[in-house]
Amino acid sequence: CFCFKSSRVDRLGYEDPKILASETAFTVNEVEALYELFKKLCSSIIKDGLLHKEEFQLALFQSSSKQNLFADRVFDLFDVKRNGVIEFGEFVRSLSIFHPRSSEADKISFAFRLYDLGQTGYIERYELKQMVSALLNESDLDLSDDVVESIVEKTITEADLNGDGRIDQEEWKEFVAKHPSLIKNMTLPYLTDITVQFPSFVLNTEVQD
Amino acid sequence: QPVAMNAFELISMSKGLNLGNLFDV
Repeated sequence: CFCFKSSRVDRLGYEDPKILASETAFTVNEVEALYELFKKLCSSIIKDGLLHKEEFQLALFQSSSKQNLFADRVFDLFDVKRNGVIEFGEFVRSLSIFHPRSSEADKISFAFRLYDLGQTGYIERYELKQMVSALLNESDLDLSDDVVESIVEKTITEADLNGDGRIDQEEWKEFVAKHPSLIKNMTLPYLTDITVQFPSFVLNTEVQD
Repeated sequence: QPVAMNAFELISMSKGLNLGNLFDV
């Protein structure tokens, strides 16, 4: 038993599931099941127990080289230590925001940080245009620059309540309240089912929820 | 219709924001 526990704790970035469960929306068994998923994700290319951007992209797009502005933003926000990799603890704490049990306020705040590309505390007009252009590049949609400008302008006009030409956190909250579908992708119903999807966690579990 | 959407509705369609794909391993 001692050797078994020791080998798990020695793994890079591994954290005690009980501690992670106490800090997140997950139960201990859900954290353990997430570890089964994490091990698969982070052994796809580099196999060092850490999730690299190429492995993250491979899981999202079935391609390790596909550049995507939004995947980059998600990766960077998950990588709280900003050391270029996602450790297991970072993975669990960030994914917890996407849990159906997590608060809407946390989801709204995370989405704001995602879209605040320059991390200035505001979603600027040029950032919004950059994101719409990025979306068009990855999709089959073909909109003229005039149409994109018009969509961005209309959105800023509706969201920018104090008229300073950009969107702050309070304005973002108001905008999401009017358009709740904007944070739909911030909830992953799958997360409540994670122990069913990765049942092999029972081989290593230390508790039963 | 994309033209009728606001900018954030368009952006939220990105595959990079669909983390559900992480679980298809």
